[in-house]
Amino acid sequence: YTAAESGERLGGMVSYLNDVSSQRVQPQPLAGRPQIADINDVFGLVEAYKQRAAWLVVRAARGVQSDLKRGKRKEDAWNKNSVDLVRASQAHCHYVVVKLFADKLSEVLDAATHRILSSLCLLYALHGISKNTGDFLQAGLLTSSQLEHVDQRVKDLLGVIRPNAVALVDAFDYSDTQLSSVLGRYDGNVYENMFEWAKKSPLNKTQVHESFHKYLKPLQSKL
Amino acid sequence: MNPDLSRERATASFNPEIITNILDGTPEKTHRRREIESLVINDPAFHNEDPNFLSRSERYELAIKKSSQMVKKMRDHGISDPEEIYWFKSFVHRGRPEPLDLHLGMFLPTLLSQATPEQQDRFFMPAWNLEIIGTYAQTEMGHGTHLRGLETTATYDPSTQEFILNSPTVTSIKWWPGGLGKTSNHAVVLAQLYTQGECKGLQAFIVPIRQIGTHEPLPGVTVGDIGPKFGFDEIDNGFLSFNKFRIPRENMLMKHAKVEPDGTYVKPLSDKLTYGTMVFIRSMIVGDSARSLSRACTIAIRYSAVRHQSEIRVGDPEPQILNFQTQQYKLFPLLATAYAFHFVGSYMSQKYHRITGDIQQGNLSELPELHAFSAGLKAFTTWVASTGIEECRMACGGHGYSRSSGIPDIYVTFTPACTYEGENTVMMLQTARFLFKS
Repeated sequence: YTAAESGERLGGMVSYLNDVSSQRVQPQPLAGRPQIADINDVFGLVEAYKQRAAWLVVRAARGVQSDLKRGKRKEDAWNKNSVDLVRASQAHCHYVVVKLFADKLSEVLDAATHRILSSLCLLYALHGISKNTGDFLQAGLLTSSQLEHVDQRVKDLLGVIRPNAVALVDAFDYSDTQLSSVLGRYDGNVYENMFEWAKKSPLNKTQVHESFHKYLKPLQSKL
Repeated sequence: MNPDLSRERATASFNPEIITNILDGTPEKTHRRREIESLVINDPAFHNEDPNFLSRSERYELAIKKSSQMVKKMRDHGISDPEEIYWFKSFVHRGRPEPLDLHLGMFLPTLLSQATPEQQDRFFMPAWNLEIIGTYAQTEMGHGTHLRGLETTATYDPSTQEFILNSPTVTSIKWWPGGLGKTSNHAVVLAQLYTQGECKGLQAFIVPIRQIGTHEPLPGVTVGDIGPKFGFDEIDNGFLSFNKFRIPRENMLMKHAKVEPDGTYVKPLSDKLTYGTMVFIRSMIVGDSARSLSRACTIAIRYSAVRHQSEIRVGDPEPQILNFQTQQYKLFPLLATAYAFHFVGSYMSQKYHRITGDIQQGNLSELPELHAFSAGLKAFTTWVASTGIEECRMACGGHGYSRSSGIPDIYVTFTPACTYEGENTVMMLQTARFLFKS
């Protein structure tokens, strides 16, 4: 932020901070100009995540700077703004994850695979927005009516994923041995195997556990 | 085959095999990964009882037994590619940690990246052949992520050309390293270097801690197991303290920083170089976030397709719980997240290998961003995955609480990732520092 503010050109995943110097990133909402045109356009959503990250970085950085201007020591200014700094980092990481997911789609050649992965990516991006509405609203990236569309779209996507859910986890390709789970068995024969598993419990080595004779039975004879 | 699952698989609009290939990177990698898995699954040496039914000591012993056979079998099969070693280990130990994790994952790589050629001649082959079993002792009882706060000291004595290792306080006792309590006979110890009356900061030393042969702790060394934990039953996380324990000057890892026989300290090219191993481990942890969350999703989603309960339309048969929107809303965003993290994990390891290549050429320009990048993403993905695994467990109802579901094991094995290799809040502030500086 400091380098970009002083006019340095940044590369890599933080290049979006270059907008800081051109003052296009404002801590206050941009009145009446939501930046997401189409909530189904995943690359538009990536842009929104980027703006949200930039907005939170600017806000945290200016918090530190204003404390420095008020004469606070650097370490104290840093500590006093660390909750906002962590939020800014989280927003940065969230942006990186959404961006890498969207970028990956362009490598997928098979049409059916591209379709289902695109739905997953859209769900991930929209669900992330619906879980962090405060940031997106305060940064002026979405209107509250758009938010309703986002929530509705998330529910629609659940329906799209539903018929593919089992195949999507099959694709992770975990063998039963690796998964070590009765509930998650590939063949789905859960209940029979749960019963078999339980029978192997060490407590079942004998029909009557020794503690009965050692404690319960003596107790019963006394009461 | 359960008819519900058969039907689910018949209605998919895509071929899972194509996605498996994408997740592995190439069809050839999928093939090789499955080949390695079948080596393990079909090997009677790895047919063991269910650890859920064993005591902690029995679990540790079983893990040592499996690790001993694992090392031998890897040699027999000629498995040496790091990624294939990772797969083999994961199949043998079913994704659970094992006592040689730090020997293979930290001790050997540290020798490769921070030892001089002479030191490698002395230590590497014995370590490769497990005559030397090492761990990586950095964290102390009272000090974790903030390395400058570590208290263990290594004071150079020019008259004998030795370092004197000491644990001056209780809080300076090394605490947590895996394999330290009972397994290892050496450790890379991180200590504050004092020479010619000055502190020169953190340095790494190769320290023998047990007698080779008898495995007894050496005089001046106190070592043991830190006791039961939330999980990690297979691992002897240990404690280690020194009482003026002497090691030769040649035991300080001197590829970067040096101490001359008369005690003169020679600075390294860049103190960032010791971050190399840390960045490697963090990029692996991002991959682990994806793998652990995707396992939990696999269990919860398959089970939700099998379990029938309650009703949506009065009088109809009980529906699959996966047909309830609320169940979908719990699980499908997590499924999407598991995919997202898979792609981040593979991007990070590609970036790590590319940038370390640059570093070999002496180009350090991208190291600060990679360091900040890996810290933030390690924190972000492990926090989300940890809570996500717990959500999957609860989405399985009461049965999710049984060890038979497998999810409690996934959770207790994975959730330490939020604190080890750097506590997550501290990681996030490291990224914030980079963002602020940028």
